[in-house]
Amino acid sequence: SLLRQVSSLVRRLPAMESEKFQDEFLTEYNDTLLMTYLAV
Amino acid sequence: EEQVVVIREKLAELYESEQQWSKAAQMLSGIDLDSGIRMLDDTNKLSKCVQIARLYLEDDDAVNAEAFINKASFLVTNSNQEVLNLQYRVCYARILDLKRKFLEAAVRYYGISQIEQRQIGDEEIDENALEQALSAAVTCTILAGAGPQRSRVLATLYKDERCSKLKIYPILQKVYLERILRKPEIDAFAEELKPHQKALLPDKSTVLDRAMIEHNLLSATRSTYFCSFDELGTLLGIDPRKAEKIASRMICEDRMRGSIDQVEAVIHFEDDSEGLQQWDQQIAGLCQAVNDILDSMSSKGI
Amino acid sequence: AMDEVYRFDEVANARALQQKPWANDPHHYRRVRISALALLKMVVHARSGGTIEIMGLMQGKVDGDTMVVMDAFALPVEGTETRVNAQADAYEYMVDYSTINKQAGRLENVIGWYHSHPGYGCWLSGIDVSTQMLNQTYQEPFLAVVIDPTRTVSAGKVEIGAFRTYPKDYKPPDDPISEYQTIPLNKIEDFGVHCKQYYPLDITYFKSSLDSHLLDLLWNKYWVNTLSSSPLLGNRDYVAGQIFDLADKLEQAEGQLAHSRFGMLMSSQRKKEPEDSPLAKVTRDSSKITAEQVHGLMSQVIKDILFNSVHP
Repeated sequence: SLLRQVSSLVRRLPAMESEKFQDEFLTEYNDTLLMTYLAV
Repeated sequence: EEQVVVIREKLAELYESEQQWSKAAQMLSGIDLDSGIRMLDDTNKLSKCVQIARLYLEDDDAVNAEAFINKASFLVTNSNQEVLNLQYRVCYARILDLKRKFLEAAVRYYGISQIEQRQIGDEEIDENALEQALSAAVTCTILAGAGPQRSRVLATLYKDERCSKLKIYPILQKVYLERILRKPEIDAFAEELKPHQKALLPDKSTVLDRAMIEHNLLSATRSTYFCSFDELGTLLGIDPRKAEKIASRMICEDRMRGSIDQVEAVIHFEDDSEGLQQWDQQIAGLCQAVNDILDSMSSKGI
Repeated sequence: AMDEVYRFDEVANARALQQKPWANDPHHYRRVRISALALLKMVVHARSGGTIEIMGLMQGKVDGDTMVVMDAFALPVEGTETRVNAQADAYEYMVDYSTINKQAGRLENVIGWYHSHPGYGCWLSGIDVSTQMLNQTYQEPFLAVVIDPTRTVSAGKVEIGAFRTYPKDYKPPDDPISEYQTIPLNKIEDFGVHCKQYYPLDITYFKSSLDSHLLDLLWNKYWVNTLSSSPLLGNRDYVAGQIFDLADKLEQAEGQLAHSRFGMLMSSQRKKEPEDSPLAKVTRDSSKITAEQVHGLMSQVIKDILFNSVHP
């Protein structure tokens, strides 16, 4: 039963794989880097 | 006029003793509360209005009861008679329930269930009555139209620990967690409902049917991105065209986010929450799963 | 030994209060020890207020030059920055609460008040100073604690300050040394005018053996919550406000620079240390905001590597 639990956990990865998420993630990444650059 | 009033009141008492509620109410409603000859104070007027409304409600006559409760609304704000105020609140909640304004009724029932005093005037408030009010609140919330307003009330009820002791709790939990409800569960819930809550609507479905279909439709949006109407109809146990109608109404009323492609006969569900928020929710689930595995391992001595 | 502090010696406490050490030395109390329970309650209360200031009272005792806060309770008042002695609305509640609390075994008296400054730092405003001076006139020993729940989230640690005011017209021998903190432009004047009327106390924390055990049990929830939350998401409005404020301060600093270039700066301002110049302060504020954002981004990137880069 433990192995089944582990297998089920592994199958839930990756946690998120959608275009919408990628867009939001990279936008946030870029925003923060831009802010850092401006601050510097 | 005084004598007529006395006769009316006596007759009403007799009708009440014979459980002819509507007749008793009609007898009392003939009394002119705003008569210039007999000056009644506001408390008396309020008492009469509430009494008449209660009598009509015994026969489930929401229309007439509402007329008198509306009259009472003008008088209750200035009243400091706690028993009367409570009776007014209960009547109002029941009227909303009968008129199928389930969400508003639920909020009022919930307010009543939270009364802290156990003695108001000469009346004792027993725990069973409060539990009944709470149960009524849960029932009305489940029957209310699915959407963000209902979700808020569901959250309040679900987090109230008194609800976990109610018989109706398992279905509340499922509705709150937006899980699909199966037929046996719906039938079990239907057994607890009052006649007006199982009434037929113009489109030949019952109030319960509509509430359950809308709930299951919203639950489906949590697990799929899009779905054909045939599949949706199968999931909900209804005709695909009916599923399309219900979905389109919910989208128009802003209770569900999505779009319908009538040519392809497909509905696309949109999610309100941001991708990043969803990601965090997924991570929380994953971490919880890791925790559970570790707990299992340590309980097995690994 | 770690639970010894939880014992309340009524006689010893009464004796300590009878001596009134604060009357001779306005600086007598220099330290505060806050229990884990009190801290949790105050922070949760502050956070629950959102952007609205909340207020509550603390119960505890004194121990030499240390004030010990054992517990805290919320008061049913809000918006404490708009009137002096906002707690006057809650006197009845305070009396009832204290009476019932003693019956429940919490023997310590009220030893201070706490309130929140959502997003604008831990310091005492003019109204706070007036309130605390009033408290110190009639209710000594009394402490003022300020919590910033918004900065707590963005900084990842509790932003808290403990203060006591000086008596009126008292001149402290030297400037109190306090950690630099960003003050929004619309609060700077209020901060500056009154900052010399009070001094900060050093804060330490303590917990009982039971608290330690319970906190250990909560560890699992803590690490899950940490990984599944993002300070970048949660505090967007606050960060936007900070950047707006920074822009305003930058404009102000720019204006002052222009004046100095043309030699129009007043002699008093020319004497300012370079670190205290408006531009230096703006630079520090900007670095702080950026550092917090970068920390938030780092956690997002690490989560992406951990949870998104595995493909079975």
